[in-house]
Amino acid sequence: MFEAKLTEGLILKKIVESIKDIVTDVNIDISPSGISLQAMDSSHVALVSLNLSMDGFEHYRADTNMVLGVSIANLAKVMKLADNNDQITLQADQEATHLKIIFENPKTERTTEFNLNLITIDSEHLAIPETEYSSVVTINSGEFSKICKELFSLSETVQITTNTDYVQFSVEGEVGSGQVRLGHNDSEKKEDQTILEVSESVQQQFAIRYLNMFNKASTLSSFTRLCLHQEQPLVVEFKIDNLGVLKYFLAPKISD
Amino acid sequence: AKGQSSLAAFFTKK
Repeated sequence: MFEAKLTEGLILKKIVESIKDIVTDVNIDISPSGISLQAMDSSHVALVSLNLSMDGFEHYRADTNMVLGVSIANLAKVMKLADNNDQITLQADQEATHLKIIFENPKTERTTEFNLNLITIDSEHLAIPETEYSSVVTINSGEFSKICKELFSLSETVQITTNTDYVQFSVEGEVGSGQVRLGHNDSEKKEDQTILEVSESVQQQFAIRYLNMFNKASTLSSFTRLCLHQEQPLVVEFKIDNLGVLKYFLAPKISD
Repeated sequence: AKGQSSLAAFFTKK
């Protein structure tokens, strides 16, 4: 038996919105300590990894490990039934054929229930190597979103360069070439901060289209953390306060 | 020219 109640249901709604353009069918792993999922996009360029700790739920109970196969597109449709102020409860029996989703608004006394049919998904789990990222950039999530969005109108690809002084996002396209450079900024206004932790400089290129999809999660977190290593995919990380973390992995563009 | 690499080149199957 699995049951989890999230007081701030909007968070779950935002998570689903943040992954639905990247992955279609997903196995949700339920364990006594929390909820997680890992899934790749169909082209195997991007991977979504979500970890939610039981501590962030108002109520959490999972007797055993369970795998719930869910169509994210259908889950997103169901989530549309939720009001932004609703509490959300997820329920599934052992050997479940459906996931029961309950939306409750204690103020308006409105309750919505939906039994989402589960599906069997033959997905492979990837082992992501423990990596010590040589460059970690923490940047306001709204600002990073805006940079990616505007650069995408100029080029399909962005080159990210890090060094101890700045992180640089540069593009080169038919329109011309240019870059946005952000220096280390630990100003008093926390939201303006850009924190650079660079032990080794990195220069890699990425498809901006994917970054724009990841940035849908910027509503979940004030800051985006970019973890880079010259020989590894980029990690774009959004911490969800008191609940867990949503990470996206993106394979770099490489010379043919 | 740059081509898009795959995550399979970096991560192994469990």
